[in-house]
Amino acid sequence: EEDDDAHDEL
Amino acid sequence: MNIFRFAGDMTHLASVLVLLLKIHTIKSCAGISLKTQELYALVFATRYLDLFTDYISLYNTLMKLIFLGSSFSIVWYIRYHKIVRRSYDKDQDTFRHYFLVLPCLLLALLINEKFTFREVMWTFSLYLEAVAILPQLVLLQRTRNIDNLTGQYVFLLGAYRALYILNWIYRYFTEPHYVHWITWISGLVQTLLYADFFYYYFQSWKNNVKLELPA
Repeated sequence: EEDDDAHDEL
Repeated sequence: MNIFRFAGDMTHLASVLVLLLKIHTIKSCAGISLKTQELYALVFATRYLDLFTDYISLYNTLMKLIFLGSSFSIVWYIRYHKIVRRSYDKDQDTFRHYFLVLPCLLLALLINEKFTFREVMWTFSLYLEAVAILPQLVLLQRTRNIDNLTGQYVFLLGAYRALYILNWIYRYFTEPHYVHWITWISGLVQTLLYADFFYYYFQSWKNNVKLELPA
């Protein structure tokens, strides 16, 4: 599973 | 994006603006740690490597550019601006960068979510951001005279971190699979480093006296 949701934070 | 995250970003932005305001209008960087500012520049340079490869939103891109641009220009001002640099407390700001940078790099190589260059750099930036305020806190403690803008700058940075914790709690309960231990633990450590400062900040505010940290 592509888990990129932390990378949308600054 | 939830309200905590947005408020956190805005507080972060406000902290940078307060600092730039101080440097630009008063032409002074007294009480500001160049070490901390250089560490932040390194934090943003390593965290935002995805700036040109992944597009998330216009908001995200703009904020990244603002944080990169402001952190490097603050470093430039303190190092090279012919008036600003005179006010730099060089003899007091003696914290050594590599005491923080090297352990963070090692830790990022050992503990990360994925062993890729970008992910290790991202993780390094999280660890480094957690401790980057230390030279500034040490300098504050050494400086007997903390001016209002410097106090507000550090307070806003701490508030930004506290709001990010609320953001993570909110996301954990509202988004499926939102679990990021590395981000959370380093963020929690970072916020705890402000606890002492917050205590004295509120004391000075409550008693309406000038902020001073005990030696």
